[in-house]
Amino acid sequence: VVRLDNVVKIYRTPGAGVEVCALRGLTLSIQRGEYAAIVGPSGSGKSTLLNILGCLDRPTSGTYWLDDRDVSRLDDDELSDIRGRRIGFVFQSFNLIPTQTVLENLETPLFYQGRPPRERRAQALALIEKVGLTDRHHHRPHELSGGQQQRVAIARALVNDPAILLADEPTGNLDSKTGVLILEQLDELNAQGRTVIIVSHDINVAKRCRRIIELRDGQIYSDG
Amino acid sequence: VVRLDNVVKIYRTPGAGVEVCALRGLTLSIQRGEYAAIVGPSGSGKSTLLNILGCLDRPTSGTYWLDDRDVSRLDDDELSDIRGRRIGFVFQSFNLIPTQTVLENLETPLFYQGRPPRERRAQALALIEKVGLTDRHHHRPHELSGGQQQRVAIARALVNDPAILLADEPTGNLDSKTGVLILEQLDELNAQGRTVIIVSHDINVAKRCRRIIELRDGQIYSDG
Ligand SMILES: Nc1ncnc2c1ncn2[C@@H]1O[C@H](COP(=O)(O)OP(=O)(O)OP(=O)(O)O)[C@@H](O)[C@H]1O
Ligand SMILES: Nc1ncnc2c1ncn2[C@@H]1O[C@H](COP(=O)(O)OP(=O)(O)OP(=O)(O)O)[C@@H](O)[C@H]1O
Ligand SMILES: [Mg+2]
Ligand SMILES: [Mg+2]
Repeated sequence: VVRLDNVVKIYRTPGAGVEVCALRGLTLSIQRGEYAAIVGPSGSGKSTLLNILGCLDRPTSGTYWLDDRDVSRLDDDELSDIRGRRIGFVFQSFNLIPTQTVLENLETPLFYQGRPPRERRAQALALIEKVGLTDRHHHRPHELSGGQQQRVAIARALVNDPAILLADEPTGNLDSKTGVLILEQLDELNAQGRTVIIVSHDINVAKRCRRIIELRDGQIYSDG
Repeated sequence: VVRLDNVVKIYRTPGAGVEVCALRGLTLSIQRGEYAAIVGPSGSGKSTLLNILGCLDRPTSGTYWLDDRDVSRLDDDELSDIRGRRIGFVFQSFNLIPTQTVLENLETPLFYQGRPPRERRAQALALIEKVGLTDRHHHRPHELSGGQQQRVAIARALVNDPAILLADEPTGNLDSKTGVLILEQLDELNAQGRTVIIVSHDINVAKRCRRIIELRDGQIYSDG
């Protein structure tokens, strides 16, 4: 379902003289329904790779095929539709909307998919319960603990029932018990046929996946 | 060096009807030079406790003695001096200044302590090297990976050579190798006689400390 061909990513900041080659020619194929982990040292390019897979960023060179379509040939509307309907993304730094409550944060993506109000509320509350935050649904992000914010970020990625889930360090701020609850939900998603790709530093998380792709310095070091 | 007596913390958000009792009467003593870990489930009150210890927040009731002084009786200048000189704080969400480079982020606390420019630069660069970020010193936070941002947050907490280091989940975004590098520096700080208190979900981190304080639901569940 996902295919990268010799993808290079170079970050440049014109004024600051910053130039970093974060991905150095990555070639990778992930089939529909796979359960893969991306591991590697801090700074090795994991988030960069996930952002490209999630259509949040574009390669500097090389090609990205999603569902056999060259993503660079899609227009903004098509990309936006893919991001909204097919992909769920859990950000390493959560990216919650600070002015909205937990409930509003979860209803927003459903609103953009044109779901009616009662359905939005029901779906949002169901996911809030799944991640154990029912009694916090009226809090704003800064009124939550770090691990609670992380769980909201996870719930939000699931709210549109995505075919592909991309999760960047989903358990970094969670105690082991809560982390296992979340991972069981990811297992379940994959058992339903969805493609799940997790970036994690935690080897116990990576071991639950059926394939481990290891990055070092922007390249694939091992894959299996 | 640190003593809490029946400390209660209640968060209230007037308009939103949010009221959460995060700490329910905590009584705790930590001696100078101790190496303690605070563990517990997500939402159990660890960051709240650390914020009070770090003079970043005040108890709703109960007393906090730091170096035998009742913190609630100190004025803003005295508090500011304690935070600037005696305490180093690593935030769970890093709290880096987004418009400043890594180098500037580290020089800023030194500037407020009145250190001259050449000394600031030397100290900042020394710490940047200690956390392995020499070739990223001119980047801004959004131009860094998650684990790199975390390492800057750690370096910044150490830059004023604090007597007490409080670290909230310092390795949550780090691969195990980089995490161990950081923990070895915390071991070293403690060996020099400083008080080190780490909040962590990672039992391997907690085990390096000589004392583990476990929180559940805003209370001390075990301590030893
Ligand atoms: N500003 C706030 N307003 C209301 N409630 C809050 C606020 N900050 C934290 N809380 C609540 O207080 C409780 C304790 O939060 P705290 O951040 O101390 O937890 P924690 O143990 O650090 O959790 P984690 O391991 O997830 O970081 C949580 O249930 C949280 O929802
Ligand atoms: N906007 C940017 N501008 C310049 N360099 C960047 C930018 N974003 C990331 N980088 C650099 O690209 C490299 C890869 O970053 P990336 O975030 O993909 O790493 P990562 O593997 O996710 O690391 P971590 O495990 O610490 O989260 C890092 O060395 C980082 O400094
Ligand atoms: Mg990352
Ligand atoms: Mg916390």
